[in-house]
Amino acid sequence: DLKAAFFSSGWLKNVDGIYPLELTADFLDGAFDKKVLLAIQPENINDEDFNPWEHYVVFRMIKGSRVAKTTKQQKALQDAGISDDTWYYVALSIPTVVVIACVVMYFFLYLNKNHRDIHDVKDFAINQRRRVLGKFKDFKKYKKINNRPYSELPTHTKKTGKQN
Amino acid sequence: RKNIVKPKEKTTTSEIPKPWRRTIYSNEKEIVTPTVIAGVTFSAKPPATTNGLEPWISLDQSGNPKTKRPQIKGGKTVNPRPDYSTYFKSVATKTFSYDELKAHNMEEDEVYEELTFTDEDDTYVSLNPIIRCTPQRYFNKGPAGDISSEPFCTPRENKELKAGNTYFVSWYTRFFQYPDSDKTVENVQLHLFYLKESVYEKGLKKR
Repeated sequence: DLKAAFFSSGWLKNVDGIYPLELTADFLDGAFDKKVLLAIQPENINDEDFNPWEHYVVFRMIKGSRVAKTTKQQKALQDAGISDDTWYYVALSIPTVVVIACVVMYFFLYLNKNHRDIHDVKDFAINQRRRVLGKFKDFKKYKKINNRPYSELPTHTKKTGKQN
Repeated sequence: RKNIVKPKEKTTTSEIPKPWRRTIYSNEKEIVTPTVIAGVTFSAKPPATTNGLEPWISLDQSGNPKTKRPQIKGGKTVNPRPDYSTYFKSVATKTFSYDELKAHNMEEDEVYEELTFTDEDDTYVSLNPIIRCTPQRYFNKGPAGDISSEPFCTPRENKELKAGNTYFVSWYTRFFQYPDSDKTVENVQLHLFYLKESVYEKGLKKR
């Protein structure tokens, strides 16, 4: 009934047949969208007998999408030369620091190239690789041969009398 | 570097249309003050000469005003001004008996009824430039689309209306009449109610 109405236009001249309905944001009660029923009450029907579902239209009221445009304030700030593009500086500075660090490391290594001995590291890396094969004497198959890297080819020997 | 968006300068006329005077009902002088609502000027001074191609204002389905400019293309008028036929005329039936009419093909006891349409008083109605709502522009609503939207023409059912905007609600003025006479109701009131929606009705539409 009428008590549930959150907006009433007051009595309008019916002869106009038109009403400019201004939807304000507080109609939404903080929600993003609301389903709203628009009803019309002629003057010969009093408030108690009025049934909103008799002559009505249902529409959806939404807050509307907000486009992130440079608003007037931002534009005015930019015109005044105040621009808050700190993130520019951050975006630019990080790669610059990385590049400078690389260059410094390069020159540091280049200058120390004769004062450097990493054979232990190199050997360790190669041993790691050899570890895949392991030591020959450990191989069961080659246990009797002395460190021959190749497997022996089959040999066809003549049969001795004893074997006949 | 992001180019600064320079919106085009909107030509806004800050000038308020000036009041103008006219004579109504043959001898009564009146000062009319135009008002601008949502970009539409109501009670504007009519042009001195009319050629039927003056711009008029239509409403889209949500109730937004749209300016229409009639043009003559190929002998036909495109976007003509709305024609309300007899929706805003008051109809009277006049009966003629045989004695009054004496038609040669009329029986003696026959009665002839004639409908006469009288124009409405458009002294003030003509100041409204927006298209008026007539039963022709009703639409169907409801889940099955079988309920007429009478007396409303705008806004349409389930339209999305944005907060902060102004929409024109239009209804057929002669829809409400006093029960004991066919006089049109003088005043009406509009009300807005919240509707509770089931999750199903709300749907999963992403905001």
